[in-house]
Amino acid sequence: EKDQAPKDEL
Amino acid sequence: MNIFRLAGDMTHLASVLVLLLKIHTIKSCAGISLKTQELYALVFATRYLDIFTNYISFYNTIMKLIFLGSSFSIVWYIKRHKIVHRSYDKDQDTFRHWFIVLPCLVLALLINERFTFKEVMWTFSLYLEAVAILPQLVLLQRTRNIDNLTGQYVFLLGAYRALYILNWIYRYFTEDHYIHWITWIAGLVQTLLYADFFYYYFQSWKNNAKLELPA
Repeated sequence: EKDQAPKDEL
Repeated sequence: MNIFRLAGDMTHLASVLVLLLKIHTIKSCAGISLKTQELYALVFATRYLDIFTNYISFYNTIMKLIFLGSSFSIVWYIKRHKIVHRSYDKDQDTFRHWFIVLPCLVLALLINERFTFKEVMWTFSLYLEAVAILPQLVLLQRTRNIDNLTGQYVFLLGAYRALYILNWIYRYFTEDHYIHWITWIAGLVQTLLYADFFYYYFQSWKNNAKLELPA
């Protein structure tokens, strides 16, 4: 099950 | 974190250091667009709203603080520092903020992943970052003698974006997540804006000639 990629970028 | 992401962040950091070196050591901001710098300060202020509420890693927090601190201090230097301010090409740096900020805000209100304040601000920061380099590119085109540090600053910024795209491609194949389409498209537009500059940058490098952008 796919989920939204975490916003861990700058 | 993959190698492309780290290289991208380090290139971004290097671009900021090159600009600070020029401003702090040489006490000059000649050829640097204050408009672009103000837009970047706005980009980071709106993107990192969750800096103290959403902890990701020590690295992440430190880098956010660096980008916030450096962007606002660069703006301060150009506007308020007695000596640095004198070298500012005010008459050449004529791009209007509102032509950039307003469309980005409208677009963020219309196209976003979720209609909440933080989410719209995050989306706005992505759209704004994509086009924030435009005043700088216009100023470069008007500048007869682009000095090495200014050329390197813009090159490093472009390289940072290109590396981020490689990072997304890598993540696409190694992670099992939905894609943030807004991030991809805004990032792609942003990188394409550098294509012309890259062309002339490599030409000047190959021919060992001074960098000059045709009007």
